[in-house]
Amino acid sequence: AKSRFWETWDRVNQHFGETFAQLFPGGKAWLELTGEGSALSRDIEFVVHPPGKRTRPIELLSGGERALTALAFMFALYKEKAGPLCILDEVDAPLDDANTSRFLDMLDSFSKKTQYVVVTHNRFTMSKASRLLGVTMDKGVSKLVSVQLSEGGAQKVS
Amino acid sequence: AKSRFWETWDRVNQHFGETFAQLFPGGKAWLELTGEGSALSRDIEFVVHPPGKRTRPIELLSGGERALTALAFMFALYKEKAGPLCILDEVDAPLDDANTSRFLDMLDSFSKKTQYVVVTHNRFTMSKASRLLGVTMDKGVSKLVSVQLSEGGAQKVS
Amino acid sequence: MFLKRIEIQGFKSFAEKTVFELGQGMTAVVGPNGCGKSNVVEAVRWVLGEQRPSTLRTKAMGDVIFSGSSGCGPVSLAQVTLVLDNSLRPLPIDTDEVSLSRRLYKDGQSRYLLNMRSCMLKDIKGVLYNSGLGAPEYAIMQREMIDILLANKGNERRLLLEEAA
Amino acid sequence: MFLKRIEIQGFKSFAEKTVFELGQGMTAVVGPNGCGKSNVVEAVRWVLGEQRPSTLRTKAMGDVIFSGSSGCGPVSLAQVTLVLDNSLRPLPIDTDEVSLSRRLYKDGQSRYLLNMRSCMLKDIKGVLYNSGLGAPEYAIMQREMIDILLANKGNERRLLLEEAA
Ligand SMILES: Nc1ncnc2c1ncn2[C@@H]1O[C@H](COP(=O)(O)OP(=O)(O)OP(=O)(O)O)[C@@H](O)[C@H]1O
Ligand SMILES: Nc1ncnc2c1ncn2[C@@H]1O[C@H](COP(=O)(O)OP(=O)(O)OP(=O)(O)O)[C@@H](O)[C@H]1O
Ligand SMILES: [Mg+2]
Ligand SMILES: [Mg+2]
Repeated sequence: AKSRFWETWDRVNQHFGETFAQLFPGGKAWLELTGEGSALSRDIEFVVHPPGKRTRPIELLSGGERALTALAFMFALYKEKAGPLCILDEVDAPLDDANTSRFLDMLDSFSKKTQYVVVTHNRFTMSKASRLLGVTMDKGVSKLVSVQLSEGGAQKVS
Repeated sequence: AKSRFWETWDRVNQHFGETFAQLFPGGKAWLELTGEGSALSRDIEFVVHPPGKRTRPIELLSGGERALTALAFMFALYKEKAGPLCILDEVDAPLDDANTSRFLDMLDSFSKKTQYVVVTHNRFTMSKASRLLGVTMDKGVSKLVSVQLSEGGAQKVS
Repeated sequence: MFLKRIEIQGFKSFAEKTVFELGQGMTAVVGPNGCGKSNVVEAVRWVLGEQRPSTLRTKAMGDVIFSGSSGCGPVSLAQVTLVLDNSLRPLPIDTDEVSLSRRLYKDGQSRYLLNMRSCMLKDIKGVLYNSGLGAPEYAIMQREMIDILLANKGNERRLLLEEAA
Repeated sequence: MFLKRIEIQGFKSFAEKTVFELGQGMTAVVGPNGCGKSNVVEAVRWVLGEQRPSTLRTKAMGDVIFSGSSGCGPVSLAQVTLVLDNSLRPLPIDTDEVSLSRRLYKDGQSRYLLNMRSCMLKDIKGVLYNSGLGAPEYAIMQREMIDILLANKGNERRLLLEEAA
């Protein structure tokens, strides 16, 4: 089990460097095990270098940088073992336009192996979807509605 | 001090009902003191009714509903005593278009007494601002840039 | 495509039976604040066997049953069904479609069903074991998870890494 | 208008002196992820006397000093200045403009200045006492505060209510 852990670790570490660089062009990142004890009990640390910046405590990252780092980690795991289904709930909310675009490109490259369902308020994300499922609330009861994308965002189809 | 607390309490409670109804048309909300002990040590509870819904544990509220509730509380306090300066950092991120619009209308009505500085990625919010201050990062150093609002969002002025 | 559709009835704000048809490619779920989108995500988490009410924004599991509104009285049963495409037999069951259901009754009774037959949670987990859907947190990422993953106070990073191993 | 401008130098990502001119009406601060917008908000919180490094996303206060990047070496001083319009004398100081500054040196030395004269934090707090700027959390609301206010684990709601009383 332990050698299998290290093989997985090395590959995921490489994947993480790749996914991070795709979301942060010119950036670098890797994983480290902190502390003591067996490999299977030590903490996993993200060591993260957005382009041009020095590695700092991860708490100093901005809201958008934190979201991209978490997404880079998830995508790195999916490069190792793709889940058949992945549901994302407003993970694009903190991203600016350029980062939303990089995120959507990455999502697209992973969607051969994984079926993605994305809850979003972001028009750009909506424009890249194969279908839109609209939800509305009517007197405290949720209902499905047909929607289509227009200038003003997703609109109910009457 | 105690009677002054109750006078403030009554007024803020009324303000909260008004600001909540403005952000959630048809909704109701008020404040309650929970537990025992002196008025000055008991917990303040938000009792919140979005339109058409029953009062539930506040944890069940959606991301956008939570943001609006927190904003309704802050605006209620400012109705009691307006701060001269108020800085908001991405509080509009979880809001849909209709709620962003209600939030901006409320901001506008409060901006006679309060100078607002709003950090945002939201184009609608940008369109309502008196000025845009652009920030960019150049090799890990933050700098001020001139920006103007265009079709694609805030653009640097070359 | 793996997930064909999600059927939600009596779960949180979905008082009436609501069917979400999915398909190939990316599906976007959209709507105004508070309309029920995150409730759909939590419905999937729930039917995959989530046991902690806190991940569903509730204190007690019974809170996921629709508790009434101005448009509809309370109901006594919450039910969520996932219908999966098994035509290439990714799951160890010999049917072209596999349905997973979970029910919770107001009296606290709880049931799982596999192809509409009653079973135990461990049977569902067994069927999903190597499919990549065995751990709800591997398949579902909500906004709050970003802060949890970055704060690293628990061992979420390790649990996810082990799921990928 | 109350706040005329914010001057930031050596604080977090603002290696070089940067001046933000404000004015009447609502000002929007915009830019890509990670460019420094929240750092501006934290700069204002800091100069108003914030003492807890955790509200500035750091473990130690010294971390707010620009620590170097590929474009600029580290600096040894962080300084933030607010210039306030006092022409209607909202503050108990007899000048048309009032400037508040805070400095932190790499060796840990910390200074506050009022109209460019050295003073104590309590002097700044005294000047701001009834102005509505005495409590940084009353003037500043960041995204994280929404969760804190709703979770109600501490007594944030009460502190804010007392500030309004
Ligand atoms: N047991 C229940 N019975 C009835 N309604 C419920 C129940 N549990 C939750 N709700 C309602 O569901 C709503 C929240 O829905 P949800 O979180 O899915 O919204 P959302 O579409 O994700 O919104 P946002 O865009 O703001 O994130 C709340 O208004 C809440 O009152
Ligand atoms: N002491 C420091 N020295 C140099 N850079 C720093 C320092 N502290 C923080 N930073 C940098 O500041 C950046 C974060 O800036 P900030 O949080 O203001 O971004 P933002 O504009 O709010 O982005 P977002 O839109 O994603 O919220 C981080 O990349 C971090 O590396
Ligand atoms: Mg939601
Ligand atoms: Mg920020």
